[in-house]
Amino acid sequence: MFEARLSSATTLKKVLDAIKDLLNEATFDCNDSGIQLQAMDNSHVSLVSLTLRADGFDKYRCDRNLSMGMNLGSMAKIMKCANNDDTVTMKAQDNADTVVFMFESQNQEKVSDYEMKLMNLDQEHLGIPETDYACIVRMPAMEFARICRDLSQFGESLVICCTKEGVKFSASGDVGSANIKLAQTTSVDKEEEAVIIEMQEPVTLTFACRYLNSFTKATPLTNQVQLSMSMDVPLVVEYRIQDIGHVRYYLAPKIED
Amino acid sequence: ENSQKNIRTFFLSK
Repeated sequence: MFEARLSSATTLKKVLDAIKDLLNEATFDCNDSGIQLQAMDNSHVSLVSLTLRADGFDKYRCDRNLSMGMNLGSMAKIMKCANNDDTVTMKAQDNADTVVFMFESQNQEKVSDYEMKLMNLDQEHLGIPETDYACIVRMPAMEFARICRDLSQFGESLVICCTKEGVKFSASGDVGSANIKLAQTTSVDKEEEAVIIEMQEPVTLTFACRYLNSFTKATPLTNQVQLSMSMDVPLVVEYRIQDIGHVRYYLAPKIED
Repeated sequence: ENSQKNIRTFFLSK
């Protein structure tokens, strides 16, 4: 028996919005420590890794490890039927071929359940090695989304250059070029508005704007985003999900041939 | 033009 309950459907709606741009379908691996999902996008350029810890749910029970392959478009149709303040419960029997989403209104007067067929997905799991990154940037998630959106008008690629003074985002193309520099915050009044840089050595890397823009669909989940970079290895874009886990995106850099 | 790498080339298949 698997059962996981969240007191507000908003979190699950936001999590789904954060991944469905990149993934059509994905396997939710459930065990007694929580729910994990790892999947590459169709073109195998980026990797999505989601962790929802058991202790972050209002109720969590998973008697046997369970892998639930879901069509995220179908899941989105179901989640659309939930009000933000509904309680949402996911339920499945052991070895089930369906999962049930149950929504309960706050006053308990409306209860809906939606049963969705599960899929057998043949997904490759990748081992991500522990890495000491040359630069780690923490910045407001809204600011990062704005920069990706603005600069993607000027080119397909975004260059991120990080030094201890700050981080510079650049794009260029037919129109011309655009640069946005963010200085490291000197005095932190509001932590969520700070730009913090931990630098071992400076890094300049180039990434496809299209994927960065997809990652920023996770912005409603949290105030701050963390970018971890080292030369010629994938960028990690991490959004923490308060009290329950995180979604991480790994993006392969563009490299000169 | 820089070439786009495949994410799989950086991580090991489990």
